Amino acid sequence: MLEAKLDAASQLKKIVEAIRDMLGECNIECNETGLALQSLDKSHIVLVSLLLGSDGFSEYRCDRGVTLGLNINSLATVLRCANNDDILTLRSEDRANELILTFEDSKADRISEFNLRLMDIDQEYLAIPETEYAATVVMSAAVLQRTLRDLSALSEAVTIEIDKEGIRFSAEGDLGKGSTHFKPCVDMENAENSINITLSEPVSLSFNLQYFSNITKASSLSSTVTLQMTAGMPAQIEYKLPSGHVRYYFAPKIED
Amino acid sequence: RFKQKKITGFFTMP
Repeated sequence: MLEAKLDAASQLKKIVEAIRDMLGECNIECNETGLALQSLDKSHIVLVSLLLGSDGFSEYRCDRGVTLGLNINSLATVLRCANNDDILTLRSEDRANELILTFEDSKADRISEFNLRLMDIDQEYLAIPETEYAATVVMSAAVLQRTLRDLSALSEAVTIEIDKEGIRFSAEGDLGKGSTHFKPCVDMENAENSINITLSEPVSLSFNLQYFSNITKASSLSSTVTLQMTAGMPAQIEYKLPSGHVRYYFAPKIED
Repeated sequence: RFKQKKITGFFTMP
């Protein structure tokens, strides 16, 4: 059986909000090390990989592997009934057909319980190759989100170029073109505003901005984001969690 | 011109 407790429901609410627009139904695999999810978005352009280590929970118990087949939007609907600072417990018996969620306020004078029906989901799992990326950029998650939002007013696509001078985002559409360039920098006072670039060779890739904007909904999970790119390959975009991560593998647009 | 690739074109099923 699974029993996992979080001190603040907001932790799970934010994670689910970060993935719900892309995913429909998917399996969450639970074992003694934690919860894991791997799922393709509906159009197979983004692969979402979520890891929630058992250390990230205030209490965690899962003696035997449990697969939770869930509709992510149903989970989001139920989580909306929890206050952000509620204590949240997830429970599921072995081979059960439901996930039980309880939300308690800190004084424990209110307890809500919801049972979410589980589904048998036939899911494809992809092997993600171990990759040494040509460029790795660590930057503010909020700045990335803002930059992409600005450029989405111009075009459906953004081109990202990374070289030793910095990272450049550009877009071109009917009304004209625009770009934002960030130089590598260290901000001693606000470390999350630093831009760190590690590079073995310069890279340039283009991506759909609608999908990118869905990915950056994870910005509430972490102050920084790690963007990794290699020419002609999917980008890896990672938001670190206190114990685990939300990772997106994002297929580029490639010139025919 | 630019064509949207799918993730399944890069990663395979084990």
